[in-house]
Amino acid sequence: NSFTQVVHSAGRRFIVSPVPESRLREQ
Amino acid sequence: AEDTGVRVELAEEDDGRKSSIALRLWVEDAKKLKGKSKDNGAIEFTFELEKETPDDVAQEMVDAGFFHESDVKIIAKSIRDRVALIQWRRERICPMLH
Repeated sequence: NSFTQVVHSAGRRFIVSPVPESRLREQ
Repeated sequence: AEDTGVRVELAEEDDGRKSSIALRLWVEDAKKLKGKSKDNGAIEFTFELEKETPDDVAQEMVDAGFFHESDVKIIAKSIRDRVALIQWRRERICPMLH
């Protein structure tokens, strides 16, 4: 989706996407 | 596993055979980190079980700007705990493969 970001570092690929609300711990 | 404030989970189902596994890491409790982390969301990456160490990946996340240098150990520990659990499960569930 459009919120996904790909970051390359030291040959590794990190895919960054939003954490679904349901997975966030309640504060 | 100890609550590090950083959650690491499998990003795909583990078939017990692959040497690399996809993991997803996110911050559940930013107060447990020493440095300020960017609001990263969930970071998905692959981890080579035989070749890599959690410390290497944690350092790469710091180098990529996701976390502050002072949190490299807590990130590494979070990954290490999850990887240990995955390996324990593999040995228990698929002992013939090991």
